[in-house]
Amino acid sequence: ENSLLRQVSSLLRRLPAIESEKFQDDFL
Amino acid sequence: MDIEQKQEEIIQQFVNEASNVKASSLVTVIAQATSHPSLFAFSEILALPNVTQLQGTEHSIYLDLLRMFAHGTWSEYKRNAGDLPQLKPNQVLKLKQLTVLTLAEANKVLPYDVLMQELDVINVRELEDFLINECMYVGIVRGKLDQLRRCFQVQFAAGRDLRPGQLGSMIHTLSNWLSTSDNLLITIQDKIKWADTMSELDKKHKKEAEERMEEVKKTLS
Amino acid sequence: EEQVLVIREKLADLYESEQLWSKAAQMLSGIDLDSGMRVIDDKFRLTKCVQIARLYLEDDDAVNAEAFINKASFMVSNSQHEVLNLQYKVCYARILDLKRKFLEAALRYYDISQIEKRQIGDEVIDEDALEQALAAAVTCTILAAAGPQRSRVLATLYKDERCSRLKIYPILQKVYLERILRKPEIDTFSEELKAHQKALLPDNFTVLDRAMIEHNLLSASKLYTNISFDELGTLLGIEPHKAEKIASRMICEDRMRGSIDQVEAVIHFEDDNEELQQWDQQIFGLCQALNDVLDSMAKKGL
Repeated sequence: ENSLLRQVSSLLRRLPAIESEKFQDDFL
Repeated sequence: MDIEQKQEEIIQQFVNEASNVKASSLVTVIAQATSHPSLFAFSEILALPNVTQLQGTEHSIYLDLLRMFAHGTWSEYKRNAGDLPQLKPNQVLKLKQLTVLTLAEANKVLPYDVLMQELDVINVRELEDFLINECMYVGIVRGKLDQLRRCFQVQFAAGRDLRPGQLGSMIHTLSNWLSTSDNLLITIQDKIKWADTMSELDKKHKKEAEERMEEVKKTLS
Repeated sequence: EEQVLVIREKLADLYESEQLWSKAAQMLSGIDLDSGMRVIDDKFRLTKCVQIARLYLEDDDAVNAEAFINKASFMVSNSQHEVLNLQYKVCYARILDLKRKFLEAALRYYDISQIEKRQIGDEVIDEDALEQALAAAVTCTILAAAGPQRSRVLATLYKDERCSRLKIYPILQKVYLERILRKPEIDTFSEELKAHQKALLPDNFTVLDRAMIEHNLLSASKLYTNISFDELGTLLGIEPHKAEKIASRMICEDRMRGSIDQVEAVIHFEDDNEELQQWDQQIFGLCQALNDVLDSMAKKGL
């Protein structure tokens, strides 16, 4: 199912959900 | 995912068309598919037997073109332009849109310099107008333009057709995600248990303290 | 008084036939509607007030028209005359429009456009009139100051499938989707506007300018984390200082989040959410996308 594979590929690209120094500080 | 829903019907339309025509007419179908403003997926058409049979015929450059639209980028097209058909403006536009999707696969922060080079764009205004009008407003990507840091922060990018070999790394990423999630759930459960235990201990300690206080009160009285 | 009334009405008819609307209105305004000398029923009073207001509105004279509509408002609630009531509503909407109370005007125009009856008294309500009211509602909503209530009205109009047939629909769609409107689109929209909707405001912006720049600034804030005013000016098709002026006012009025670095001539559009909330949003979006994939798999029987 190519459409599904494209959807999963797009989904995985959203990982990690967020990555930025500011986030690290706020997260800590 | 709404880009997938939008193009589902269009894919089906071209698959039906391509399934029932001879090689010479396939060329037209491929040209139409690679020009359609709302189509960004080509592997379904590529998978058709009569399309793969173009290999080795006089029309095989159209099969190569379809592969370029399924997996390639604008730079790759330029490097192989001699062996591929001349592109019309809306095909160029589409290949550049697909290039942004490929770039977004590797990074979530796309530097303007990389984008300008890959898309043959000469200034920031033109690049940002392209990203706004031809990518974000079309719905293939979502994100924020950061002029000070000269980069495009991608929040969502539609998936391109999978290149051979990509499936393995996807399965690997999914497995990692799964085990990370499992571990996270276990950790959370441990924390909950720890919290329950601690609260039991606190309650017990509190009860003992109150009993001791009662005793002392009795003794005093 | 009776004779005076008859003469005034005759003269007003003559002025009206000459399209001297304000003169006709002034002529009728001289009728003493509150005279104790004779019995005047409310219907007559209401009819005259609405008629005078309509005449003044033919000359876009909102001030005088409003005086008579305000008088009429005390009587209209008891009036059973649907034609008169409808005319009152139209006058009221037009006065709000002329006074640039665009959002209130839009709500009233929209209310008028939803009339179901096609015949009220001997007045036929034709589709064109309703379509005009709907288009006026869309125009006024677009011209209204950006904010949550305008967004709600935009959503209502965008979802009203009658709007998709309006010439103004492409603009409505872009405004609802918070997309940047480019100069050619704004010029097209401008051709549909009435004079007062393009009038110059005290701060030297036209009503249209302000509405469009505010809309485009909010749209840009959805696309950019920061942008230089030069680039913003190019993007919006206006001088950079105009963009800065309106942006600073919107930030002060808390209608847009952000900060302006005048030294660097850059505007920073702050995301409403802190990083952690953005993280939550991204996780939410991720889970939503995962569900979509699972739904697709279920649909395909996988």
